[in-house]
Amino acid sequence: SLSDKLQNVFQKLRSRGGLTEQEVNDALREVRLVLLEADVNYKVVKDFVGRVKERAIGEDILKGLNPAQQVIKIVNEELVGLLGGEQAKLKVSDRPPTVMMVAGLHGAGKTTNVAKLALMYKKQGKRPLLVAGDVYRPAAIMQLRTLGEQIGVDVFDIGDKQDAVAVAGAAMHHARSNGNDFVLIDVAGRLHIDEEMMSELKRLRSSIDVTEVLLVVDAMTGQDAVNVAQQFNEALEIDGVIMTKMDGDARGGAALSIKAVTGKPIKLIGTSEKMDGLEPFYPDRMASRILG
Amino acid sequence: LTGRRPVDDELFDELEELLIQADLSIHTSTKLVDSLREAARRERLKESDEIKDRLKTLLVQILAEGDGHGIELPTERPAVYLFVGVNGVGKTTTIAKLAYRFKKSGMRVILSAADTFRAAAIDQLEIWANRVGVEIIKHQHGADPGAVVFDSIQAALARKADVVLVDTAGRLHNKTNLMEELKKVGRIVQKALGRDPDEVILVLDATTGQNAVTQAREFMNVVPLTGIALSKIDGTAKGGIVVTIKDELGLPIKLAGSGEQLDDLDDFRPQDFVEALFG
Ligand SMILES: Nc1nc2c(ncn2[C@@H]2O[C@H](COP(=O)(O)OP(=O)(O)OP(=O)(O)O)[C@@H](O)[C@H]2O)c(=O)[nH]1
Ligand SMILES: Nc1nc2c(ncn2[C@@H]2O[C@H](COP(=O)(O)OP(=O)(O)OP(=O)(O)O)[C@@H](O)[C@H]2O)c(=O)[nH]1
Ligand SMILES: [Mg+2]
Ligand SMILES: [Mg+2]
Repeated sequence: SLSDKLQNVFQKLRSRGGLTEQEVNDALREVRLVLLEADVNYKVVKDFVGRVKERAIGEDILKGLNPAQQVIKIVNEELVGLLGGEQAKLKVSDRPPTVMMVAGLHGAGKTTNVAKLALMYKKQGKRPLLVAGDVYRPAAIMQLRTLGEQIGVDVFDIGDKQDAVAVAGAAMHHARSNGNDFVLIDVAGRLHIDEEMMSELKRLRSSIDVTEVLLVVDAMTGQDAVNVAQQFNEALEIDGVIMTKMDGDARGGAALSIKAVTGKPIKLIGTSEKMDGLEPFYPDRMASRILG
Repeated sequence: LTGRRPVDDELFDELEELLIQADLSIHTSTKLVDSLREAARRERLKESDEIKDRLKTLLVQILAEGDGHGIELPTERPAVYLFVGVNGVGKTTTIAKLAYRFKKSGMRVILSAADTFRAAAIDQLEIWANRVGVEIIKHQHGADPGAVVFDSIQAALARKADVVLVDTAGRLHNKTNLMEELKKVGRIVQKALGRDPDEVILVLDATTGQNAVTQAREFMNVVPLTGIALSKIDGTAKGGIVVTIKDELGLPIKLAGSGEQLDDLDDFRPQDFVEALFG
């Protein structure tokens, strides 16, 4: 663990006071390695370690009694602070319905997790409507229909011969006449470098009044997380992130990279394939997971 | 990293940074850069281009070394290929692409819809079967995947099919019960065929970071993996973790998926891959 590694670095210290520059750098090197192993982006790690160093030196802790514990404390505080400090809530429109849209790379978990969101709102006594906006992937509409049936939430679709913006427009009419207060839109997976598909997302966002855009990201995403998050954020101005497959054992450093680079909070995590596998994101738990 | 520059620590640091940002593990990245430093010292390499080329050579060597790189059908028929991996990586789509390749070369292909769990998984594979023009063996949603596989192999034997491509449900490798289920599917293939599956392909998403190594290790523990299909290389992620996997586990990378359509599948080419790392 990072704690053991830092204890190793500092253990020769116990018999004398104060740290050498070398020992500070050795400690920071361990922090850097832990974060890189956890898939935190290289540049984000560099900035982060720089901040830790500033605080470590600034707080003069390195002359203190247990420098390892004090460095860990700083690392943890910085990490939790960067990850969002406290829980970030989903937006609610002051002019119903609240419209939420998921977006993200192929296979990230959009369809599965937008259905989980629908169940969450249903359990809160709301009247959610799922919208099958993926008109490309084979059986995508069928997939959302099946999940909708499982959880007892209506799924709106007009087939896969119409484009996504037409689907969304028709869905809004349906929602208004049907009294749905939450409209949750599933869309196709796409690459952030696919101009045509990114423009579809922009058109979706502008054609209907979307309250919340959630970027769906796989917890096992590596260094590329920053590129993806940056591009989706620039195109759409995302409101938050759902990090999926957190029931795996990926450390999830992408969460730190994404927050650091976009400033947008992780709001929810996917913790199973089942429809009840959606939980709030807790920065302190994520910090521990990233540090291993 | 372009143009001529001195062979110094800054160059080596930047090369290490490039590797790490490509998702090679720290261990692999450091090891490779250390060999470069050693080579530079020993051979008195003075040109930064020489260093870069040496690194490319080292990477290609790791990736190209050993056997098992192609997708070649065995002499026994039907050949049975199992596709495994965590959720959402591209197993079903990769199978569709490989079915298309085999069908074009005149083979009789059967798709085995052994993902009986995920919503509309069977529907998805069936649409692909229809588009490619190949047969599909499926049971109802919720059926035992082993029974589907057994049935598929029996059908392939009866119809003298050339190859059976088995789609399995995505599963996280830390879920013991799901890994046990996969082990059982592997055993059923053995019993039905009288030998191991001819290929057991781990599909890895190119956007995956260090967790891909754990995925490879854990899947290797339950089924006899023969290689990797690296999907979604048409994105911006480099997929460099396959270098670490090849180096540490010896698993060859056989295929690369570069899009969502049937013809977006190629044999993995180490040279092209390494060029793209530096691209
Ligand atoms: N274990 C686990 N699996 C998940 C989670 N979220 C989604 N999945 C699985 O991940 C796979 C992909 O999920 P989808 O919902 O189809 O992903 P998608 O983003 O809609 O995919 P595309 O529409 O093709 O872009 C499926 O097998 C899901 O069951 C999660 O939190 N945990
Ligand atoms: N851009 C791109 N997308 C791909 C590639 N391979 C698969 N996909 C997409 O990735 C998504 C998931 O593909 P699937 O084939 O359903 O993945 P899977 O592993 O079978 O997923 P589960 O069965 O849910 O575990 C789909 O949207 C595919 O179109 C690829 O090489 N490039
Ligand atoms: Mg989907
Ligand atoms: Mg599948």
